[in-house]
Amino acid sequence: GYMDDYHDEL
Amino acid sequence: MNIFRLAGDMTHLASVLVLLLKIHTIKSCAGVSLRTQELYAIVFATRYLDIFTSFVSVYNTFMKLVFLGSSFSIVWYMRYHKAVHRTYDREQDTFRHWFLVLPCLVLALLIHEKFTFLEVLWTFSLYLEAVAILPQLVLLQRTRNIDNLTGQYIFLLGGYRGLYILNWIYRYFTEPHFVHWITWIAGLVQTLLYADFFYYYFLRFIGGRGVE
Repeated sequence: GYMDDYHDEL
Repeated sequence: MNIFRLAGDMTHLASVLVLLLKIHTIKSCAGVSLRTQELYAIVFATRYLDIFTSFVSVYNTFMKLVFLGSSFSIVWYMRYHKAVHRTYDREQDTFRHWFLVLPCLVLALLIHEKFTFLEVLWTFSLYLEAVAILPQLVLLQRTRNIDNLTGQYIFLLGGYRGLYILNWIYRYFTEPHFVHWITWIAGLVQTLLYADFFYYYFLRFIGGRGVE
């Protein structure tokens, strides 16, 4: 989904 | 994960390890801005709030804990450890860094991708990180000469977000819908703030002398 693939960076 | 982002994370990790090495082994924080360290502790505290709610990978969680732990322990060392605190240059480290926090918070409330508590704080952490190095760069101007460890620390810290920019370019071309202007612009501003430092760093580095 949008949220997790986006906030997968540090 | 791609090679640019891995290189970026490793460069970031190296920067905090160099600083911890300097502070823990030679018990000195000469030339290091406590205010920048405090801003970075806030950056990680507001960026990694989702550490308990959304699990991405073991690597992701591990690195978040490392960055949170190192930034807060560096602030603790510089504030409360007797020997280290003595080497802190309080008179020169005077950049009003709290003046950076409010505008970043206001900007995050105005410009964000989703208006949720976590997302606004996450966006705030991006804006704050972009300017968090300013107290350190001002201190650098004042103290003129710095030791190599501090120079390496700043170089690695500046380089990691530059590698992230390559990561964003890579992801833009390999993943459909990967468009995040806020992250990209904040990352670009952050990296450009180091331009002046990089110039002098490479001049000295090539000259083989310390960073002046």
